[in-house]
Amino acid sequence: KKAAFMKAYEQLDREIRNVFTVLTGGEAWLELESPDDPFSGGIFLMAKFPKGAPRESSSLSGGEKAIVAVSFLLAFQTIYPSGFYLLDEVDAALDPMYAQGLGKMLSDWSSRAQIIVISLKESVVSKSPNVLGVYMTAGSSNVIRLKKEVQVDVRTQQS
Amino acid sequence: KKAAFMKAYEQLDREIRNVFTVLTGGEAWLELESPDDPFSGGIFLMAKFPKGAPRESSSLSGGEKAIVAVSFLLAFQTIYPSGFYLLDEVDAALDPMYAQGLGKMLSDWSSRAQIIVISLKESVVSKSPNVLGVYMTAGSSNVIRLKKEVQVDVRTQQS
Amino acid sequence: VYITKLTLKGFKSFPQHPVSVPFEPTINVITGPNGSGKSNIMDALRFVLGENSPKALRHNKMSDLVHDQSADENSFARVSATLDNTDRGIPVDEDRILITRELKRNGDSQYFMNSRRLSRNQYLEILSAAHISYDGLNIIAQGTIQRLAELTPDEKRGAVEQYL
Amino acid sequence: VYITKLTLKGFKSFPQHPVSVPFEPTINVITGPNGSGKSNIMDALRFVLGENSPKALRHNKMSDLVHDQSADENSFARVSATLDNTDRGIPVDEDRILITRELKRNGDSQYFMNSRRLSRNQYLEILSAAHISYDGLNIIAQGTIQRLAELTPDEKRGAVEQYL
Ligand SMILES: Nc1ncnc2c1ncn2[C@@H]1O[C@H](COP(=O)(O)OP(=O)(O)OP(=O)(O)O)[C@@H](O)[C@H]1O
Ligand SMILES: Nc1ncnc2c1ncn2[C@@H]1O[C@H](COP(=O)(O)OP(=O)(O)OP(=O)(O)O)[C@@H](O)[C@H]1O
Ligand SMILES: [Mg+2]
Ligand SMILES: [Mg+2]
Repeated sequence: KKAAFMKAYEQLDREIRNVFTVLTGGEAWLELESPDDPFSGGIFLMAKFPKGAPRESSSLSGGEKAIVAVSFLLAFQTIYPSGFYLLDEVDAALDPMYAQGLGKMLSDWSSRAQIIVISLKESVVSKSPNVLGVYMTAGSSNVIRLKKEVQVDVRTQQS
Repeated sequence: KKAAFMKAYEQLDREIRNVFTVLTGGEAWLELESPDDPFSGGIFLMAKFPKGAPRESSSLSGGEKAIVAVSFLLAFQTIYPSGFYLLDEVDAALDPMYAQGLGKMLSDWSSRAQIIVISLKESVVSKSPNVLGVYMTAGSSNVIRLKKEVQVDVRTQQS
Repeated sequence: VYITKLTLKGFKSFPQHPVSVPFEPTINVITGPNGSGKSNIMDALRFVLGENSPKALRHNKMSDLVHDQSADENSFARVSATLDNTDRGIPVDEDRILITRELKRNGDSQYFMNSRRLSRNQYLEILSAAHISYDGLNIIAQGTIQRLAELTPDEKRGAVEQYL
Repeated sequence: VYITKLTLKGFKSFPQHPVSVPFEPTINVITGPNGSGKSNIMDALRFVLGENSPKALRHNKMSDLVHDQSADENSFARVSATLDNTDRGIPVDEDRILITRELKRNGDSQYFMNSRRLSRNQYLEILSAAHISYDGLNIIAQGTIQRLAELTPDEKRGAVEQYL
C-alpha cells in the first residue's frame, strides 16, 4: 500500500512540475507532511509564481489558485486517466496572459484526452478548432456549430 | 415598524427596476411572500432577462446572478446610502456585452458614490478615467497610476 | 472512451424537441451569452452519468429539471450521450455505446444502455470500469476550480489515496 | 465620506516601505496580473475599517498578515486611509480624517484617528455614524457577488430589516 502510494505520489509530483512550468514559467511541486509515514500526514501542494515567493496552494490569489488547480487536475491524468474533461469557465479569474496560456495548454492536452471547456474569453475561444455556440430564443436553449474561421463574437450568436 | 419597512421595500423595488432595466433591457422586481404581514415571510427577488422567463434570483445562471446581485446592491443605496463601494472582480462571470454594460453603469453611478472596482476586463478598464496598475517585483506589490489615454494592457504593468 | 454526441430533450432550458450537440475527440469550446444554457449542457452530462443530487444540478428537486415551459403533465426530460468505445474502456464489445437517462415529472428515472434498460446500479457499475463517474475530478462545475487548491493537506492526500 | 488615499506598509504582499494608493471621488479601476496584490488592497481597506477575522482576510491568524519577507522580529503592518469628510458624515469637525490601524507580530492591533489613539470600540462607533463598516453590503470580496442573489427570501428580508 505504501509502495503504491509513493509511486503515484512521485508520478503526480513529476507531472505537476511539468504542467505548471509550461503554464507559468514558475515552479510547483508536492511535499509530504510526514515523509516516513505518508498516511499519517497530508500532502502540501506548493507553488512559486514568477516574481513571487513559494507558497502553499491555499494562500494564493484567486487566479493563482485556478492555475495551480488546473495543473493538479491535468497531472492526475498520469495516475488515474480519464477519457474526457468537462471544465466550466475555469478561466474566469485568469488575467489575459494566463488565460491564453491555459487555452494553449488545453489544446496541447487534447491529444491525451477529450476536452470540453466552457469559456467566455476570446483568447480561449479563438484558439479552438471546434466551437459550439449556445443561445436562447423564446425561453429555450439552442446550439449551433461555429466553424473555426468564423470570427467568434460571444454575443452575435443571438442573431 | 411595518410602515418603515414597507416604505424601504417600495423604494428598493422601484430602484431595482430602474437599475436592472438599464443594465440588461429586461425587468427585475421584488415580491413579498406574505404581503399582509411582511415580517412573517421573505422577499423574492425576481428577474426576467431578455429572451428568458421570469425567475427567482437563486435559480439563474452564474452571470445572471452577478448582474441581479449588483442591481440589488446599487439599489440599496436609496435606503441605506454608503459613501463608497469596493467591488472585487464582480464582472468575472459576465459575457462581453454585460461586462461593458456594467462598466458603464458603474461610471454613471460614480456621481452618487465613490466606486473602487478591481477588474481584469479590458472593456471595464478602458472606460475608467482613473486606472491604478498593481504589479509584483521581488515578492512585493507596487502600485502605479495609469493615465486615462494609456492603452491599458493588464499584463504590461509588469514592465 | 470519449463523448461523440449529446442529445437533450426537455432538460432544464432545453426544449421538448431534441437538440443534439456534436463533440470532437480533441478540444471543444462551448461559448455564448450569459444565461443561454452552457452550464445546463454540463449539468446534462452529469445527469446522464448518474448525478442524483438535485442541488448539484442547481435545483431543489429532481422534477424541477424538466423544462418548465412544457406545461403538459406527461412531459419528461431525456438526455442521451453517444460514447466512443473503440478503446474498449467500457466492458461491452461495441465501438459505440449510447447511454440514456429519462426523468418523469414525478422524479423517477430510467436508465438505458444501447436501448436496453438497466438498473441504476448496473448502469453506474459498467461506466465506472472506464473510470467514468458523475463526480470525478475530471468534471469541474462553474465557480469551483479554486476549491481544488483550497483542499487541506489531508484532503489532498485523500484524493490521491482514493484513486489508487 | 469617501476615500482619498490608502497607505500600506508591511501589510500582506506590500513591502516595509510605505506604498500610497490615490483614489478619485468618482470611479477608480484597479487592474494588474494575477497575484500582483489587487485583492490585498481590498483586504487592507477592510483591515483599516476594523475587520478582525483573519479568515476574512484570507489567513489563519492575524500575525500572518504582516509581510512575510520582512524577517525582523519588530516588523509590523500598518494601513492608513485618508477620508474626505466635507459632508460631515463622520461626527468630527474636520474636512479630512486619517484613520490608521497597526498590527504587531504578536497579533495585537492599535487604532488611531487623526493621530489620536482610540480603543477599537470608539474607532468603530465613530465610523458607523457614517454607515461605514468593514462587513457592509457595499464591500464585495472576490468570488462572492453571486451570493447576494443566492440569499433565501428570509435572508433578503433580513438584509432590508437590518438597515432600517
Ligand atoms: N427547468 C428549467 N426550465 C427552463 N429553464 C431553466 C430550467 N432550469 C434552469 N433554467 C434556466 O436556464 C438558464 C440558463 O442557465 P445556464 O446556467 O446554463 O446558463 P449559462 O449559459 O451557463 O450562463 P452563464 O454564462 O451566466 O454561466 C437560466 O436562466 C435558468 O433560469
Ligand atoms: N503576509 C504575506 N506576505 C507576503 N505575501 C503575501 C502575504 N499574504 C498573501 N501574500 C501574497 O500576495 C499575493 C497577491 O495576492 P492577491 O490575492 O492580492 O492577488 P490579486 O492581484 O488579487 O490576484 P488575482 O487576480 O489572481 O485575484 C499572493 O500571491 C499571496 O500569496
Ligand atoms: Mg454557466
Ligand atoms: Mg484578487
